Parts: sequence; C-alpha cells; structure tokens
Amino acid sequence: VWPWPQNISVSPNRTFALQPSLFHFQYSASSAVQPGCSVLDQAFVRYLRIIFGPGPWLSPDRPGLKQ
Amino acid sequence: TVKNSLEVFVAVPGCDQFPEMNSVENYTLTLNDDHFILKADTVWGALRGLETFSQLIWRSAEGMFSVKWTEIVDFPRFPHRGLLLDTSRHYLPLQAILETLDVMAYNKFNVFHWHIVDDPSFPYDSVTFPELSRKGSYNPVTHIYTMGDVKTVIEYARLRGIRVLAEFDTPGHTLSWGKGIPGLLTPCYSGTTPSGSYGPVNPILNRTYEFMASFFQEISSVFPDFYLHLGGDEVDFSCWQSNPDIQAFMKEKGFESYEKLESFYIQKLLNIVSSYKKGYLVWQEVFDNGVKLSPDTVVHVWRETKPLPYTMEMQNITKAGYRVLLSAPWYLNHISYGQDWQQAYQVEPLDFEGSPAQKSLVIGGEACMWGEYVDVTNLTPRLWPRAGAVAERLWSSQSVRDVDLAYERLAYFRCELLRRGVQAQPLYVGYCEHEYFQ
Repeated sequence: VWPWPQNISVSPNRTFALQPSLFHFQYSASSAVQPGCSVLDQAFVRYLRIIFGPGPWLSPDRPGLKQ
Repeated sequence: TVKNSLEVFVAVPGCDQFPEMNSVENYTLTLNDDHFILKADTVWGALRGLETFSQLIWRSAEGMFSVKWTEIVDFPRFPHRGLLLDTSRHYLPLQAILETLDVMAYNKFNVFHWHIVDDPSFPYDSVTFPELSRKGSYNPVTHIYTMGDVKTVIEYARLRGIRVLAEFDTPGHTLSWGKGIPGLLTPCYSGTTPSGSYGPVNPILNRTYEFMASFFQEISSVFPDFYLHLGGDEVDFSCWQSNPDIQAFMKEKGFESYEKLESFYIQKLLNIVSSYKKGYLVWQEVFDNGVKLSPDTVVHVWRETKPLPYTMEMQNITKAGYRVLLSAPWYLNHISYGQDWQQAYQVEPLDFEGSPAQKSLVIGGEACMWGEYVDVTNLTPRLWPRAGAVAERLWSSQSVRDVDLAYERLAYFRCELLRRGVQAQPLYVGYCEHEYFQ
C-alpha cells in the first residue's frame, strides 16, 4: 500500500477470493450516507474498474465455466 | 472463501459539500471472515479507504483476484497534502489536469494547487475581464481554461476528495496580465524616459486596487475553497526603482525600502481578499518583508537555502505564530540522474528547532511541478512516482522512513500505476507484470 497506513495487520495465511462479476460495494444500512451520494456512487464505479479492469466479466455460475 | 461485497459505513451525513482544510479523512478497513467493512467519519475518509482497498487486491497469473485478511486503522499525518501544477509556462490540456487529479487520489494527495497564470501566459478566461486571456494567453481559442473547464476541474477534484487551491500571484509574475489591462503594470524607465518595458503591478494607483477588487470578487466566487493563494514572491524592484512616479510616492509615504512598498501593496490586497470572506496563503517573502498578516494566514516556504535554510525559515514563521506549508525541498521539476525520489522521501517537515506548539503549526506541504521545462509530453513521468515520495511523507507516520522498504513498495506501486494507465517512470532496473499499454 502506498502511502503506508498508520496501522496495518495482515494475516498472510488467510485469503479471500473475489469474483469480478459479482463483487460490489454497498452502503451499510446504518450509514449516514446512502445511494444517491455522488461522491461515493461514482467512486464505487471507478474503483470496480480500477480493481477488476473494464470487463466484461463472465459469471462463475455460467454452465461449463470453471472458476 | 469467496467475498463479494465491501460494506461502506459513513458516520457523518453530507455528500454535496467540498472538502476543506479540516475535513476528517480517517478510516478503518476490516477484511475478515465475518465481514468486509470500510468505516469512515466522512465521505472523504471513505474515499481514502476505497483507494487502500483497491491496492490490497492481488491478481494471480491465472486471473484470480484475492485479498488477504487485513485490519487497517488509518489517518493522515498532515491535513494539507498538495501538488502544484504551473499552467502558465506551458499550457496543460484539461485532460492532463484531470489525469493528474486521478493519480493524486491514488497517492492520497488532497490539494491541487493551481498556479494558473504567471508572466508567460494568462490562460484563465475571466468573465469580468475577458481581455486578460484574450490578449494574455498563448492562444485565446485553444490555450485557455474556460469557466466550464474550471468548473470541471473543481468537480472532478471534489469527487476525489481534492481541494482546488487557485493561485493568482501578484505583484510580480504578472507580465501576461498587463497585455489585457493597460495601466496595471509599472512602466520601467531608462533614465528619464519610459523604456517600453513593464515591471510588477503598479502599487501607487487607486485604479490598481479597483481592478484587484473586481477581479478577486470573481475569483472568490468561482473557486469555492476558503483559501486563495495570493503569491507575493520574487518581486523585482529594479523597475519600481527606475520609475520617477514610484520614487515620488515613496518619498511622500516615507517608505525607505522597496520591501515597504511591496508590503503596502500586499496589505491592501489582503484586505480586499479578506473582505470576500476568504483566507489566504502567501509565499514566504511576504512574511520575510514584515507584512501584517491576519492570524489565520498560511505562509508557504519555497526557498531551499537562501536567504535562510528552509528549516530556519520554518522556525521563524512558526515562532511568529503563523501556520506554515513546506515546498522548498520538493521542487520535483528539478531532476537529476539516479534515484532522486529518495531525497524527497528523506525530508522531515518537523526537523527544525521549535516548541511542540510551533511544530503543530506545520499543516503539511506541497510537491511542486513548475513548468519552464514541463508540458503535457513529460508531465506525468516526471511527476510519478517521484511525487509519491512526498505523498507518503505527508500521509504516513513520522516513523515510516526506511528507504529500502520504501523502494520495494514504491516500485510495486509504480507498476500498479502503469496497470492503471499512468506513464510513471521507472525507479531503477526492473520490470512490471503489466507494462504500460496505451
């Protein structure tokens, strides 16, 4: 990570997989800002593209397609 | 385990406002078995957390995306983490500015210092004084920033949590202003006759201040940030010295030095800008020359060694009780062979003699990219990843300063910039999995 965070702990042995076709950002139900907040709505779109690229991403549920 | 969402929680409502100097940018990011959650006080903190999240994700050679169990508690060390672009020495196309804002956000910079006009050109297309850009820009059709362009930059920056700090530098650095506003600049003399050349803004005429009042009224409404940068650096006194009207004015006022005359001008300008409920930043000469400043003024240190080493200047400014911003060691337009990012990285902004109260007046710093030898062809590689060194110094803890560890991470981050489509230059020998591809 750049710039380095103030406090960070990482467990090297615990890894989670992300599926580009299914991954999304969502507002917490108790968050003070909700859909319609332009700053975050647009950031969610931007960061999906930054993380996964422009796509399109095939669904892992598609028959015959191995994850 | 597959995780398919990141939950985002923001504590404080508000989405339509602009980021400010004291906006809170802290966040926590938790990626564990129970949940993936990003918590922040404000949307600006959430933006910083999203950027961090994006950097944690790995892509395997087979195309799998994964992220490790992670806990992050993060906040910036300094509230003002800026980058200066100079759009007068060379015109920078709008797209180049927007791309720079993108990369600033990747580095958690939060202030775009727009040194928009200077001696060579006046690309800001003023509504009140359209002649300024019509006559002062390189090309009044193709090389200007229209009101629409300016608003685009401001909104693009806002959506990335970046403030736009506009600088209109006077009384020096104003040759381009004189083309559109006859009588604004001081006529220089050769002996007893005008030489045909012009110097700084003419400080002895009432109409100068009438113009400044109208001009800064527009600027105050166009740029929403509370602060404006009013410059005040490098005033060449030789033209004032040559002009008999200036000499008579100084005699009448009892001014013994040209610093006093400059102070007279700056004082009147500061009063004008204050009347529009704006705060201001000034370059260090304004403080050095003893101009009376309001207590909330920010003094911007840019001179590295003369007249004082910048650490002594920081000491003096904070001793006088003013907040200070550091740029002197971060002139990234200066280049040299080798890994010169390391010099920028090793700077410690609080490395001067002073009390804890003085140190608390250091609000941050800015990397500067002056434009004498920089245009759109070399802006991005000269800036990145070198400006990243400044970004980490201003965001991360004071204790994060191991150059070898930084090299590993910055080299990796530079590869990530290439993957994101940024033409960041290499730090040294090596390669990236994703080389730059247009």
